[in-house]
Amino acid sequence: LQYNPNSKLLGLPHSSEDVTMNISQINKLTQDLVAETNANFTPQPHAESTAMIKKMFENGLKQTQQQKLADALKSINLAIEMAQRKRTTWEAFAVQLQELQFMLKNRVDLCLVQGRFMDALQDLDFLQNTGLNSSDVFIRKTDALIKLKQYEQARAECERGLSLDPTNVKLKALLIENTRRLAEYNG
Amino acid sequence: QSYDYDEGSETWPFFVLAVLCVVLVPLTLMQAYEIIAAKDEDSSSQSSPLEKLSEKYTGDQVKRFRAKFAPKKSKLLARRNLVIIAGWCMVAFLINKIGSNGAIKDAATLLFDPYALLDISASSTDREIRSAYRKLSVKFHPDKLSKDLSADERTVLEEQYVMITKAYKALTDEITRENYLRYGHPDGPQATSHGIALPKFLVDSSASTLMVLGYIALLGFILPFFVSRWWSKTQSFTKKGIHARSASYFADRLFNFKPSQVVTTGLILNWLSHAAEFKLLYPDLTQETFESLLYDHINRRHSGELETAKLRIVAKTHALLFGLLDIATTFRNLEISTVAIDTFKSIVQATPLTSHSQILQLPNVDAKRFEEGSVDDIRTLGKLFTFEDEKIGKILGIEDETKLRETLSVAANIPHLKLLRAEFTVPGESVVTPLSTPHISVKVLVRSAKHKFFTPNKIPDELYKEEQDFDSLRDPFASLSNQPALPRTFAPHFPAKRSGCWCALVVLQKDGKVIQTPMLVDRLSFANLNKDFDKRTVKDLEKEFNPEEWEIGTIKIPFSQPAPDQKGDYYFRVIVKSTEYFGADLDFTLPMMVRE
Amino acid sequence: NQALKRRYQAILLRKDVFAVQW
Repeated sequence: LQYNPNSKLLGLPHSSEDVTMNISQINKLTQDLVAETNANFTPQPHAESTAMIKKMFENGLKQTQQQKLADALKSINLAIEMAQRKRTTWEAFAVQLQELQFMLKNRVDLCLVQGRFMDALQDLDFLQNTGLNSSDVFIRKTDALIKLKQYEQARAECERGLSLDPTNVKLKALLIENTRRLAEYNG
Repeated sequence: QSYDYDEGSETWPFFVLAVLCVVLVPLTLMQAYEIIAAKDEDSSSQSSPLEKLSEKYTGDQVKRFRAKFAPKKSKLLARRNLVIIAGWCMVAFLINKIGSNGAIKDAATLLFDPYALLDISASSTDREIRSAYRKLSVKFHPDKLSKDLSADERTVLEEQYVMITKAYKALTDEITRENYLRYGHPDGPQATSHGIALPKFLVDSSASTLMVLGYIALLGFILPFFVSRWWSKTQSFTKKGIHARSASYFADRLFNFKPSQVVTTGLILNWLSHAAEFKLLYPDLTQETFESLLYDHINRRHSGELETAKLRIVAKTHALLFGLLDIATTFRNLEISTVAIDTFKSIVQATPLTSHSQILQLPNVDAKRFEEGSVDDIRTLGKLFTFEDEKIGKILGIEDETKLRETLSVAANIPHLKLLRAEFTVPGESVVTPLSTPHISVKVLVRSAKHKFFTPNKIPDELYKEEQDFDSLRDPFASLSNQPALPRTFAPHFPAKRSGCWCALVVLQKDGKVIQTPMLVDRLSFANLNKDFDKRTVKDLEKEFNPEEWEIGTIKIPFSQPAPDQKGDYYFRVIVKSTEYFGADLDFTLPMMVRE
Repeated sequence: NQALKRRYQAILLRKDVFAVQW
């Protein structure tokens, strides 16, 4: 393990990707700590970052109301990038997670409306991976998969959604629609 | 102190005979059983047109490889048989040596057997003994003997008479009987000789040092050698038949798996290329080389002088993938399990995993023509069969008539599973009761992509019935063995002949994780595939569809844990994925309704 | 938080991979 005093970074040549990843995590934490001006910082999220992100995001929502969807998407992306960059590594994880999930949910709808199904699908995957298993995630995911002609996966997602919420009418409708498409897909 | 040795070789033949029998009898039985089982195996598996076509399309490179590395057929000439034959010859030789050895014979006569002397059965009553004795003694009594006998004949007969009297006493008179039972002879303990069942020269003279050296060699070197070789072998291979180092590598990959990694067949191939088996086979090649060889195989690229190496490591991926699948399901990781099976398909069919894999796995397909040409994006065989034959030829870019026919025959014989009925059943119960041991019983229809589609309710209920007799209740999985074994797979690019299987995964819908290791389905009837029932010709289903003609396949998946103790509906996802063909999979959700 | 960021970064990678595969 080498430590570079002026760049204040750790280094370990020829290490496996797991070790490299851990080292880069430590470096990131060190950089944030060194950059921190406020001596007695707490895991409380920085108020100004939250304000900036919020403003950016609200701007996006306003544009959505004005039906300027492309710009809305852009400003939401900006808001997310802002969150990715501004938030330090010790600000409360729960807050960061909720903030990110909330923004992504809006971004998903914007992508679906604008026909960017792959983007929407990956965001939905991310939401599921981070534990968001609500029915409307399944509805959107099934819809995106159908639009992407992945009927087998769409059926699996839809059925899983129905297992968790057996009475959901929209999922039932999507299942019927998907079964029809599957039949056509299989000739 | 002075042992007498077995000079007349009276005892050591029995010792050697005993040792030989202890070794030979189980060996012979095992070999015989194996030969019978092998015959039975050949008869039970079903043949399929794909087998011949697979042979036809197998490149000569692969053919040469198979010839070189195929398991040796000649079971009969196997070393074990030679040992058995040699052993039995030894036994025969020893037996006739014992038979012909005088010393043993007279030693045998020393054995006193009153029943033999009175030639009555050992279970006769006193009355019979008495009458037999009376009859014999009348005959052999010295006074009764006729005069003209010679002296020594007379002594023999007198001796005989004495024996008979003794025998009679041994059976009736208390004291002598006591002696007989205790010492085996009425006259009390006979002179028994204790000796060493070895010829003298082995122990006493010069040969004794040889013997001692023999023992030292046996105990000091030979035994430790075999034990250490056996031990290192068992240590280095897991029960799933993969190398321990490979298994630990896979486990390490699974353990440190990050959600930010994307699971693709490429990732699985990368993991496979780290396998210890490959390193053992080709120590001089690097992991990157193995990975590129695997890619060469999937993209059907020739690897030059590493061609044989490529075929050998591809043949090894069979066991490795099953090992990886086992570990992935143990870590409950569904994504890696399914992608591992997809990798399996792409290795078996030497076709990369894309959305057109189902079509590209067919022989003679011109991929470029097909990619450009396919106007309405044909991705499944079912869709392909909605066109007429010559149209299919144009889509696939096949001019030659016979090739087209063969390609269509392969496409029509690739088995697709159609779900007819699935449920959790507890043998002997009508519902799944809390804490019972259910298993998943799936009724499938093995159909071809060419067949006209019909809904499951077209098949009457009685065809689903299974005999509910006692042994099927005791072991519901026994009835599966009535189904024939799977025929050979159409896999002309795979180095070894194979028949493959379906892997049945059970996933808990709540958290989307696998709950048990895969159940391998390798017995299903492909009889339906011989039907024509072409979707292009069959017009109205009513008249032409006759349910009796269709065979219904059964898949039973044991459930690894007891049913939950609370009533309610628990949703599971059952994935039955073939390791051989693209598109031959099943994936459905199954509720377990637990009721009182 | 960093693992969350890494997973978020993976979205772009996954898009390319699935676009190719599908």
